[in-house]
Amino acid sequence: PPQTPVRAAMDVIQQLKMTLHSASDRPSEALISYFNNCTVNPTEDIIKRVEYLGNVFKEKFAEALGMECAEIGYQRFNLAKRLYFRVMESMLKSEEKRLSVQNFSKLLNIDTFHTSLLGCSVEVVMATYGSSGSILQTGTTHAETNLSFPWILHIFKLKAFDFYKVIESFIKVEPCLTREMVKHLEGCEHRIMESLAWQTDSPIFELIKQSREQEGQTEQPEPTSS
Amino acid sequence: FHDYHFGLEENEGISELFDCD
Repeated sequence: PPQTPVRAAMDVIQQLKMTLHSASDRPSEALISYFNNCTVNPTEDIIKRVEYLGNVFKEKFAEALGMECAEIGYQRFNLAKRLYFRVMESMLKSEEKRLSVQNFSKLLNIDTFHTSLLGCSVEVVMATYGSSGSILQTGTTHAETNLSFPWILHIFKLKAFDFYKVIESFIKVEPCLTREMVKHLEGCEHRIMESLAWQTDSPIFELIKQSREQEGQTEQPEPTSS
Repeated sequence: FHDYHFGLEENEGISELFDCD
């Protein structure tokens, strides 16, 4: 059939569903093996975190769109959860190849890493449906455009700078992202770099401070500039 | 990856970004 805007939008959603249909909504054997290789096994924390953030997401989704949309929120999060585990596995395989190590205990026990990765997965799912909203007008999608980035940062209480850290690796290891989705994630990066990362409570200021202190230990101090 | 601009160096990855190197 001829390609129309409606068909293109539906194809993008269908493609996401097809990709994630074969993915599991729980850690795969390969992931469990990575978890077991850790000095501190992160499995329990990972499962609890996903459950907690899933409840937060579903509650906020229904709050924004109405209780009649609670089931849709459940479906959206379920897709995001599958994407999260799929991308995590690919990231770890890529890191194993690059670093020749199998113990990722430190990374896998960092809360912000997981919350950012799950947040990015949610954003991909929401943007896939949201971008089709103006075309398909299925009833919920119009309202869902209000739930686009940076909505996920607010509901997951996630710092923009931490979210920024996962985007590039996410794009590198997930081959099924469409051109439009890569552009969308790049747009999120730009918003973070241009404004969101510079908000008062951003961790970027502590990093700059630490960086200056390290420089100060190895180099002659420079005159203070305005 | 289309026109996406990668900022990480060849020898950098997610581990370095979360300070795990």
